[in-house]
Amino acid sequence: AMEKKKTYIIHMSKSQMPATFNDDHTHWYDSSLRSVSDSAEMLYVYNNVVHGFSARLTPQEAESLETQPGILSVLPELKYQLH
Amino acid sequence: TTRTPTFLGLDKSADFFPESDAMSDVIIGVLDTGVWPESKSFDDSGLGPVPASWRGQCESGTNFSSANCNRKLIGARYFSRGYETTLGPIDESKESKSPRDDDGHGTHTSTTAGGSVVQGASLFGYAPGTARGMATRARVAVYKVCWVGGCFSSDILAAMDKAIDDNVNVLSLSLGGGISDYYRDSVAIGAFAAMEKGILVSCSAGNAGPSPYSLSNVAPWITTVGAGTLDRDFPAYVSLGNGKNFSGVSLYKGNSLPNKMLPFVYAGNASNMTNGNLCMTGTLIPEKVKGKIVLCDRGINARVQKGSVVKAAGGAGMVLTNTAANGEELVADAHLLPATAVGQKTGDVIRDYLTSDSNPTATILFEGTKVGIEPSPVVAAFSSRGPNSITPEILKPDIIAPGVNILAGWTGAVGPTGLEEDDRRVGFNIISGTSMSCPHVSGLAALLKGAHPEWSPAAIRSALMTTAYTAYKNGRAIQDVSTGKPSTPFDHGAGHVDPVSALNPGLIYDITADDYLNFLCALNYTPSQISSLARRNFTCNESKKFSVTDLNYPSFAVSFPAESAARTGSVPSSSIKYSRTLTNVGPAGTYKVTVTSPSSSVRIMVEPETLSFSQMNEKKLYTVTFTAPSMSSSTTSIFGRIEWSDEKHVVGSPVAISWT
Repeated sequence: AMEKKKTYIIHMSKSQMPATFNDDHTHWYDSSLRSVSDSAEMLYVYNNVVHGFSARLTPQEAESLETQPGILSVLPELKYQLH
Repeated sequence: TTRTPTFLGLDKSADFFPESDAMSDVIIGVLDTGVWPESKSFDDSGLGPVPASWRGQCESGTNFSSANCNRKLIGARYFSRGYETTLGPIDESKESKSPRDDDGHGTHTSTTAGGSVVQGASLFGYAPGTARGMATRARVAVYKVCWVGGCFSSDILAAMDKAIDDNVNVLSLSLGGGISDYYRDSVAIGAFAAMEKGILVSCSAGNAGPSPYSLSNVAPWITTVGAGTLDRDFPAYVSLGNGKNFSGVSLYKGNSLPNKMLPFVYAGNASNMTNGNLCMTGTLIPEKVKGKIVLCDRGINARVQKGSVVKAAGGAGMVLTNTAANGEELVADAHLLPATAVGQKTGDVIRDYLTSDSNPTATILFEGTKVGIEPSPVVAAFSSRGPNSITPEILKPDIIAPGVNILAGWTGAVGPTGLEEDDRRVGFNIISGTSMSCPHVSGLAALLKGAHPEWSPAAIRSALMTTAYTAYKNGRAIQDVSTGKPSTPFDHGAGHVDPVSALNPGLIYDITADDYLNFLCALNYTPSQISSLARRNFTCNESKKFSVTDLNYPSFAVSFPAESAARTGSVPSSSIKYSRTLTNVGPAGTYKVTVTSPSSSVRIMVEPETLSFSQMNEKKLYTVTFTAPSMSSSTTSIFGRIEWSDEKHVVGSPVAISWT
């Protein structure tokens, strides 16, 4: 059965974006994601707070993505509470 | 809020805080459960056009349209992809997929920070007065990131990302997660980016007090806010059949109890469940509670739910007792039946009466709202405490502000208890938590930003911290309700906020983004961790020696190495050196340092002892060398103070010294 997917925050190192993407970092993010999963959906692309995006991945896909060039970290989503 | 402006001295400071246009150009972004736009606190009379700097939007969605915004509530967005991806599509019969606040928390915090003036506010007549936010002329933009099922970090990051694009000046987050390192904590990550854009990020410290090491949101680029009480209370006495009276608090309004003593029963003796004393759903035996006053213990389920359970079982009233965790701290609730909350000691005495008297009776006498309560403020028992578990050398919390029994705007979707069975609807509600103290500081930061548009987030926080007070007018130290003793910097940080003084602090401790990056080098962050947090390639200069003690923080937390178990010969001592830079934001002046050393065994040497400033924004460096014998790690922390004064301004910093 498909391993349960979870949401991850993926931090990218923009300085390692291949020139072929002509500065289109969203396209680069998407192609990085596609390299580990055909079905993964991108939730958000961040511009100010993170160079990266959030996506729904299996733990195995997350692990594989972490080894891709330009990926700084793949961190599991956290849940916060009101105080 | 009512009463808080007076308590903070804002009512006398109209001339201090110029109601200039600069004030009404400040935009406070609030990440929370959304907003109830119909609240009177979003009245925009007298406000000019939306600031030209504003880039945000008023998004439409379930039960919310862009027409709901105005010149006070200038922005409203919602973020639910992370929430829905994890928990499934939002059930729009239960919550609004829009900025609309179905909970009340977001309306409460946003109106506390920047609500307009509303005459004749109260909750059922309790806490009556003119309600106003801290920054009545600031604009408010809400970012809904918290839903019935929680607040998810992918949504929080998206909201912070958008708030930065929208050009807010202050961000207020009354939420927190578990304790994780800065590069893994989405609030810390988002706050770093906001800080770089000159946005002050104010966060709640957490409600996990009084345990030590219980703080949330401790990143040094975040303003971390603890909670204190006001000088206001809502007394509701318990009168027992043996003639004794005990203090309690309550916000109950409704049919009074009959004018006679009623049978009184302990919930633990009116249930077949082992935890029947907690008055949880379905645990009370109706025959045993019908028409009686029921004593319930706090814990597990919500306080107001206990009242609802007693009412559903036919009880006439409830006395709710604290446990050791909350001690003598009394938090008032708008219960659905006549009820009052009493402290742990009172609860013990009442429980004894119930077990010893063969025919125990009681009643509850409601006294409404009382002001001028002293001592106040006291640190709330629930307010999370230091030391900072991630970086012990950064003293947290930064400051405390009013967070107990705070009246502010509320949603029209649920009643004041938030319980489904509560069909009452109110415009204002009274609730407690560091969620309430945080927006106080967010609003005060907006006031300072309006008065000093050129100040950085660190400068604003520094002004709030170095002018905070740690003693009452009678000279006695601020108390911690959980101990009944003076609170420490691990409880109150730099002290209780004093906005009027903060307006003219004299000197400030400024911190730039690069200073924070050097701080991360001192933490031995890897280039990848720094890059994740700061979104740039930053290499720590190998030839430079980095130290967390060099971060220009307005307070001091000193961690000496604990002695090794086997110690022979004379007691070794160690010294730790801190450096600080003060920037002059006031008139020319000469400042002299006063050091309060907590004990003769610890030496605090400041060099130089005098700093003279001749112009605005002039910077001067000083060093502090702390010397102490090595002690065992069980040695309790000790606290001192470093103050610079030119006779007109006092620039105060707390010092916390520990052996770890």
